[in-house]
This record gives sequence, C-alpha cells and structure tokens, in this order.
Amino acid sequence: YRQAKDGQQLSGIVSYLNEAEHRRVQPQPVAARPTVVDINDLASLVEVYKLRAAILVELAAKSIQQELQRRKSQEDAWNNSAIDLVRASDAHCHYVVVKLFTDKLGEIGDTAVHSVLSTLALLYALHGITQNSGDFLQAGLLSVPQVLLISVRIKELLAQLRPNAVVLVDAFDFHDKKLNSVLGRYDGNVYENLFDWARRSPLNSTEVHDSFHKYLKPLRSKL
Amino acid sequence: MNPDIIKERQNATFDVEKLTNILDGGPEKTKRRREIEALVLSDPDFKEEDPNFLSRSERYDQAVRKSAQMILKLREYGIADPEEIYCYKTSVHPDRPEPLDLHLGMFLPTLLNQSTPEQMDRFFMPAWNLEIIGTYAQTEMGHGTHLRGLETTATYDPATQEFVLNSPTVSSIKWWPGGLGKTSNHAIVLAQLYTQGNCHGLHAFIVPIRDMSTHEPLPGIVVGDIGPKFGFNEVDNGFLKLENVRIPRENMLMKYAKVEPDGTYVKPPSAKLTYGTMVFIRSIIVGESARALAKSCTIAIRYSAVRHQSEIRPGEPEPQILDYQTQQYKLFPLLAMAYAFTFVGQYMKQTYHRISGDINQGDFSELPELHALSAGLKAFTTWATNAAIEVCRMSCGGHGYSRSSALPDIYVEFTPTCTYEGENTVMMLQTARYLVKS
Repeated sequence: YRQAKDGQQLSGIVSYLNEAEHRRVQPQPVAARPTVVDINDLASLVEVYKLRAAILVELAAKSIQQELQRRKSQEDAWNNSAIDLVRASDAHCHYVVVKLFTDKLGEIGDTAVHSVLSTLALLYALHGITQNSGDFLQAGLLSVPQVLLISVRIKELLAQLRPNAVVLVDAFDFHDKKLNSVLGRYDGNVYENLFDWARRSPLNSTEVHDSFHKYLKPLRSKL
Repeated sequence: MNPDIIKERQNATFDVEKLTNILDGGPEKTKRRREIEALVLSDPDFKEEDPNFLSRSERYDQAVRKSAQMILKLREYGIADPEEIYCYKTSVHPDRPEPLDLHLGMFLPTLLNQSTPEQMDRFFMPAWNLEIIGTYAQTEMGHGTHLRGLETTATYDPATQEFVLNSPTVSSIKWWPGGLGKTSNHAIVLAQLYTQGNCHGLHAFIVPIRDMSTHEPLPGIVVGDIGPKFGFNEVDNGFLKLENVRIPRENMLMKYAKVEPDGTYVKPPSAKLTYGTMVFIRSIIVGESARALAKSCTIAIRYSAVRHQSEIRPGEPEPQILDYQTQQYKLFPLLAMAYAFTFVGQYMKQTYHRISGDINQGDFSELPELHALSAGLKAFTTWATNAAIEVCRMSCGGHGYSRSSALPDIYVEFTPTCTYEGENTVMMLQTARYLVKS
C-alpha cells in the first residue's frame, strides 16, 4: 500500500492497489430510516437488535407470502423460505440474549462489578453488530460511519477489559480438578506441569517400546 | 504461583468473590456449591486415573464405578435437591458425560412429569433408588428430530390389556440413547400408539429391557453399544430392537393421554406435553453452553496471561500474548458471550420451573412460547459455543492441540449438543414457525 501510495506501479495479484490512490469515494446510500442509535447505550442497542429481529421476521413472512402467490403449496413455500426463516430465528435469539444480559445488569448493586459487566455487555452487543453488520445496514438501522465507529469502540473496550480479563475468568470459580487443564491451572505454572503430564503418557512406561523389537530392529537387519 | 498470574489478580478493579456470588445466585449458594465440591474432590473413593491415558472400555468402567459410588454417597449425605445433585455429579465426573446421565436427566424427570400416582410408586421410587436404571429411547437410526417420522409401534391388545412393541424396520431401531447399550435395565420408549385400528401419534412407554437379577437382555430385546464416537467415551450410547415385546397397559405413561382397558384413547390436554422432557433438556443445554464456554475462556485467558511470545516493540522482553490486540479480539468477545449465556441459562431455568408450575396447575398458555424459546436458544447458544471452543483452542497455539489443555475434550463432549435433543437447523425452524405465527 505504501509503495502504491508513493506512485510505484505494483504488479501481480496486488496490482489493484495501484488504483487505491485514484479511487473516488462512492456516495453512500442514504439510510432508509433515520438512525438514532447511541452505540454506547445498551438500551438503544437492545432496541436496534429488536428492530433487526422484527425486520427479518417480516422478511421471512413476506417470502412465504410471495411463494404462495406463485401458487406454491404451504409446505413448498415454507421450504423455499427456510434460509430467511433461520436468519429470522437467529436474529430473534440474538435479541433475547442481548436483552437478558442488559436486564441482568439492573439486578447488580455493586458498582465495580456492575461497571465491568456493563463493559462486557456492551462488547457483546457491539461485536454482534460487526458480525452481522449487513443486516443492520440493509435495514437502515445503522449507517456506515456508525459501523466504523463501532469497530473503533470495540478496540477501546478490549483495552478496557484487559486488566480484568484473568479475574473475570477466575470468577467462574472452576476448581483445578474440575477444569482438568494444564494450560488453565489457577496457579499458572504451566510448563513444569506440561512436562509432568507428558511423562505419564503410557508410551513412556518403558524406555524402549515393543514395536522397536518387533518391527524396527528386524527392518534394520534387512536393509 | 506464576508471577504473571499474581500481577493480573492484583490489577483487578472489582471483588472477584462478589461476581462469583452473582453467578451462583448468592453468597449462600457459592458456599454450598464449594462444600459439595469439596466433599467429592477430597474423597479418595473418587480418585481416578487420568482418562486421557485410558482406553474407551477402561473409561466406561471407571465412570460406572464412580457413578455407583456417587449414588451411595448422595444417599449417605442426604443430598436430594436437583441443583445439589447436579453440582455433586459434575464434580464426580468433571463436566464429562457419564453412563447415568440419561437416567438422572431424562428418565427420572419424564417419570416425574408424566406418571400417574400408581406409576410413581411402581417406577419412580425404584428408579430414584437406582434399582431401576433407565434411559430415554426416542431417536431411531433413520429418524431423530422429526418425531412424527419415528417408526417404532406400540399396538394395544385389549384381549390381554398389553401393548405390543415392535421395531418394524431396520431404520426404526432405537439408536443413540445414552446408557442404553450396557447400563440400563429399563427404557422409556417413544412409539407410535395404535389402538382400535387408529394411530394416535407418539407416546411414552416404560419397557423393561434387561433381567433385574442377571442383567441379561429380556426376550424380544436386542440391545447393545453403538461403538466409538467423536467423544462421549464414558457413555454406552446404545441400540434397541424390539421384537413383539409385550408390556402391561399400566406401563404407558398416562398422566395426560390415556388408553382405557377396552382400548379407548383419551387425548392429552396439550399435544406438546409429550415433549416436556425435551423442553427441559433444551433449557438445560443453554446453561451447559455457558459452562463449556466459560471453561474454555478460563483456560485460554489464563494461558494467554502466562505465555510470552515474540515482541511488540523491538528489543523489549516477549510480552504476554494477552497483550496482543488480536488475542484480545479472539477471546474477550467470547468471554462476554460466556457471561451472556450464563445469564440466559439462569433465565431459562427459572422460566422452565415457573411454567412447569403453571402446567401442573392446568395452565398451558405459556407452553408454546417456552417451546419456541428453548428450541431457538438451544440452537443459538450451542452453535456459537461450538465455534467459540475451537477459537479458544487455537488461541492457545500448538499447546491447545494437546489433550493436556482439556480443550479438545471440551470440544468433543460439547459438539453433539448441536445435533442432539433437536438438530439445530430444525430447532431454528421451529422457533421461526412460532415467530411467523405470532
């Protein structure tokens, strides 16, 4: 990119970067409906997930209607709309999860815990939007600049969560014996225990495995 | 203690114990959970060989031994609350499936919800005492989620007041039920009910499959283990072929639908009641998704805090891999998801118990919504978790591939949730049917 920007002509598969410098910004289509989403406000995000679900349910229902108008049977209309129907269900469930997480915050009195869980809830909601941005843009629920802002905001949230990451998993309170993971040990002493674990492998119960005497040694004598 | 981990814990901005209490449902519940875990984890009777180094048969053997011990200890300690039994069980078999899972998770709840008082005496109490060990045989080799397609038949014979059960085709052989192959002596068999020449759809029947003293299969019963799977090595998922097996009329679960001695069929108040156990299990699976994801995040994030790799700024020491933005982007949204699913799991459990109470009072109005919600959320959470566990594994680099990380096992034990108790796409379509109807 830097070479192209400096005017060098690139060849091969990356030659499309030559045009980057001259590219014109295409006008963005105006959103179909006004966007009033505050990307830092969970209530606002719950609302936008709700609208997305409603729009996708409507889309699926209309698909069935259109199929029926083409004189398809109810069953065939359903089958021919199944992709839209699964998308609608997925959006519905996603809305329920974002909503329930947000509702839960209302039950938490401790300020510090509330703060960190709010950050997690915001990350969950915003990350879900970036993973499904097509739905939100297509429905005019968010604008392209807002989606770009969300990506920036997610990076801020990652940095914000970093100091609490280990304690957030400690809070699940899995006893080492239940977790049964060398990598996930509470004390973090991974390497020495990884070595101990490997030493217990049944293949290490003898220094020389039987297969050496049965196959490799005879093979050597035949070479 | 690793110094990196110490430093991480010193940097926390909140009291971890308070958050644990929220996840458990209160400080008292945290205390009780830890007491129950300590009972198991300090008990030499539950000491086990690392299953990673055992054969499948040895893993099954070890699991049965521990399950038998578990039943004795639960009695000894007087633990009877379902939540506490669950806690004890997941400590005995650390989040691994075990041969009695279907007995505890489906056989007993189905008896509890669909038995008449007389059937409670005959079946539930002996099953509670583990004289009867049962499983839930619904899925067939040729049909799973599409219940109307199930082929097993139960034909009522008024002359003897018995049902005659048959597996009329190869594809109708019951296939997959956990504990069916070698462990159970009874099965709740889901079969198409025929009486007075009419088919009345799927109903549940209690079928003895093995002799209570010798444990040999009974006449007309062909039963066994279906062989190795992707995971679930401790569980004897089984097959069951029924050849003119006769059971008394009283072995049909008749709390709702009934067959009179003369063969007259009495409809249940709601067709969905037969699927109550499935709704219950799907609600539970949402919580299981949260648990599997929470474990995976715990492993990946702790390891990312102690693992140092490469460099961000030249010449500086190798940083913790948790400091890389890409690592944070892989793991923190999954951590957020683990919390989200935990709270959804809590909600589903509470909602199930509330609506079950309503059903017992004769109010079925909320059953369709619960049915739709449990189906959709089961699919949504298991799909997301399944993919997330694999992200956690890969975020641990090469060592994630070792079974010492536990992530491969978490993955193989979890992944069937996407296809059992309702294949996920079908589950999503069930929810969609409700949404479109609404």
